[in-house]
Amino acid sequence: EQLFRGDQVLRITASNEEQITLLRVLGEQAELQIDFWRDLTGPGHPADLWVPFPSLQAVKIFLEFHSISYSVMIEDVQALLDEEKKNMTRSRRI
Amino acid sequence: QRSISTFDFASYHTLEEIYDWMDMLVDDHPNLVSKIQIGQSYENRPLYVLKFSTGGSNRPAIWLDTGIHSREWITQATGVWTANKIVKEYGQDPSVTAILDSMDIFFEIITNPDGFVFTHSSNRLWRKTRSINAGSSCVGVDPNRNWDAGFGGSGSSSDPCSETYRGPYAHSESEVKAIVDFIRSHGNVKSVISIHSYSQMLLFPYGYKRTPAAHHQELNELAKKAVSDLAAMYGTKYAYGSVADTIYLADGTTVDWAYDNGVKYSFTFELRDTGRYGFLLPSTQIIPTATETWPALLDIMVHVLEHPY
Repeated sequence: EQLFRGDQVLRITASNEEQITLLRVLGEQAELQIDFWRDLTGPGHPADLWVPFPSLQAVKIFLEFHSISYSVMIEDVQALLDEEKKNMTRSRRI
Repeated sequence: QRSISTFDFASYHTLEEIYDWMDMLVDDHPNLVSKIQIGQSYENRPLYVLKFSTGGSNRPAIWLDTGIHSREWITQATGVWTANKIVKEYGQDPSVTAILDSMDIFFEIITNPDGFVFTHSSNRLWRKTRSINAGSSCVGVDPNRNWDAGFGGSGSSSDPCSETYRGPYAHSESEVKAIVDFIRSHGNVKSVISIHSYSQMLLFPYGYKRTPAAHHQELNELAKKAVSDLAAMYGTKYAYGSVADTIYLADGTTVDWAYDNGVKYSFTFELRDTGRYGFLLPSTQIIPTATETWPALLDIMVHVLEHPY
């Protein structure tokens, strides 16, 4: 089973086309293993980016260096998955 | 003892539980619902479609599918709730009754069963099919980039490791080919509604080109009404429009294939996003999501009934 301990999902809002281009370049860096859960559409529209824990630092530095605004939508993906699993088990028991 | 009355619609379920529930639904409503197998997945799981029909032969039909992207669990859960709702409302709600008195509804609730099982066993965040790609260690094809509608262009990838890998050729995925063969052999499908999550949108062709569809205005008006009725329930705001105008150019998608194959009322939903959970929407959101989606679905289905072509 693949675990997602410490992985985060960032909600990113690009303010202009230049930032969108930068984010697309970021997304193409295969070694970061990031995944746009909700894709980039246009300036002002939120995009959600799943970032594995080992890539978090690099991604956040990139976003801050380019003044791209973001917030942490999911603090720890695995914590949410654990909660989901617990709920499923409980409901099955009931 | 199996019983449909004890099924918990407010919880997420495994493939086996959902397939068992489908059998119970058919057992409980043999004159309204039947189960058809339209093919097999890559890993040889049956691809089941529920057929809602009150009789007749080759009636005009509406196709619904949920869960082509396996990790979008709210979608399959909404599918289960919706299938149950159709049964409950037939004979009660005049719109549902009118639709089913002259049309059939085909509903594929688990469109990507291999991926769905994988999300339960190994990787909750798996999106694609589970087919092996020759020459690559990466598994799976994005089944919503695999359709023969502008296949191979923008918004899809030729890299098997990408989440939007389009596959080696159009309809390479048995899950996609089964639907293509079914809709083509049926020959009288008037509407295709493919349901995804999350980003709160109701979209229609085209995605592979910016040219407006021939019926753009009608589809746009219908989408506008549907999202307005959806919002009336809990205030959830949906965007609507063509795929290309509303999100981005995306080739090889279900709705474009359907439209290019003569299915005028082709739509794709992106269900609700709370801005907090992404694909991990808690199960407490299932009923509200399904409930608010229902009037929008009904708007489309009623429009299809009232605008024969």
